[in-house]
Amino acid sequence: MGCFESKVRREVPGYEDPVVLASETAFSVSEVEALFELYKSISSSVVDDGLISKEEFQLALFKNRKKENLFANRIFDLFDAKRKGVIDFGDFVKSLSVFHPNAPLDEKIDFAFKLYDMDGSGFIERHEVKQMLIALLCESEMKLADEAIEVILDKTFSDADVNQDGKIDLDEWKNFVAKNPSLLKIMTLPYLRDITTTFPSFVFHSEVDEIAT
Amino acid sequence: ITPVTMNAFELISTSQGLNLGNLFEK
Repeated sequence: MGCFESKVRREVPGYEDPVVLASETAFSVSEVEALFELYKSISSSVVDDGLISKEEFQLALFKNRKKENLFANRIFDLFDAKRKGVIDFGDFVKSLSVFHPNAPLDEKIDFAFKLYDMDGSGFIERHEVKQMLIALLCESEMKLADEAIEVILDKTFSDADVNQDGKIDLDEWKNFVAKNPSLLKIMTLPYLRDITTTFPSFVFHSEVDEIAT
Repeated sequence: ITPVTMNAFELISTSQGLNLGNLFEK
């Protein structure tokens, strides 16, 4: 049974050795094994090709494969580290690791910066923050006058853009989140601390013993 | 608290699209 299971795993595109992934992330080997169960479920939800498409990612997040969401798109793009248009298992584990309670704070700060630096210019620009605010308002069906949006943007950039050049660089972002730590709450998933309890089924598929021998 | 007293990132971080916890719900 172990051999059969191993063969199945190696046939999954992007499958990486759990021992190697554990050494590169905040997860233990058994936690990587548990994440593989979650990964298999998500990656086979629309097309069973062993890769997570954007549609499958949206389905897992919203239980609705057609729901378009700017922020989910940004998260997907960052998880798709190899820029292949899909998330493979290695990408999935390494990206989720950033959200582990024990992951280094610097990794969380960098990830959040990239999330908001939508065009990858190296700066979070006012038009990007405005676009995200408008997307949030649409998502939550909140209405806010244009003037109110501009007031929020003025306040945000007055607080974060210390050199007042109209854009937030990485150093400014680091200072800003140090003063506003609640902004990084979204970068930690408490679930990840005890994932083997969340996915007990991994126990029946674990390769940990055979790797150890 | 009115939204205009908050900074944009506080508001943005409330987006459902940023809540990866949903990935773990069956």
